Amino acid sequence: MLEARLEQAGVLKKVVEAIKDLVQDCNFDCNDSGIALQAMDNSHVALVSMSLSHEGFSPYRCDRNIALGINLNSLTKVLRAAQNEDILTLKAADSPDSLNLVFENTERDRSSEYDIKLMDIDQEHLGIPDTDYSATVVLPSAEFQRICRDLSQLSESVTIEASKSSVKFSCSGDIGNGSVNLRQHQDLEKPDQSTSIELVEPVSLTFSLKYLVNFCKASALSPTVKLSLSTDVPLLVEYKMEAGYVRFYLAPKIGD
Amino acid sequence: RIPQKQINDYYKKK
Repeated sequence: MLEARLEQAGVLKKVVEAIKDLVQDCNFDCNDSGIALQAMDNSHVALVSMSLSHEGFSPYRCDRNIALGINLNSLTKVLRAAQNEDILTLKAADSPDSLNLVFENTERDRSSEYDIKLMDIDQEHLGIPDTDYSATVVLPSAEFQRICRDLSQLSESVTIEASKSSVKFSCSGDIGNGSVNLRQHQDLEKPDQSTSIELVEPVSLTFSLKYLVNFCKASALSPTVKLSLSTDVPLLVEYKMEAGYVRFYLAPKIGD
Repeated sequence: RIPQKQINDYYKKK
């Protein structure tokens, strides 16, 4: 059986909020190392991969591999009943028909209990190899969100160009064009506000802004986001959590 | 319009 207690329900709330507009139904794969999820969007252009390590739970117990097939809309409805600071306990049997969720406030004088019906989801898993990317950019997640939102007003796609000292986001559309250039800089007082670039070779790739705007719904998970780019490889957009991550992979546009 | 590739073109089924 699965029994996993999360100190802050807000973590799961934010994870689900981050991915629910990209995928509707998905398996939460539970085993002794933690809870993971991999799913593609309907058009197979983007893929989300989420991991919550057992270290993020206390206690965590899962003796066998259990796949929890969940409709994320249903899970969102139930998680709305949890405060961010509530303690959340997930429970499921070995071959479960439902997932049990208990929310307790920090004073422990209120507890709410919900069960969500599970579904059988036949999901294909893709093997994602370790990749040495040509460029890795770390920037504030709020900054990335603003750039994607602003450029999406002008165009369907954005070109991301990483060079040694800067990263440029540019687009062109019917009403005109726009670009945002971020220079590598270190903010010693507020490290989360820094922009860092690790470059093996310069790279320039074009991506759909619709998906990037969607990925930015994960901004609440982390103050920074990491973009990893290589020519003719999907973009990796990673939000790190205390004991896990949400990663998005986005296939590039071609013929640019 | 710029053509869009799919994730399956890069990563294969496990």
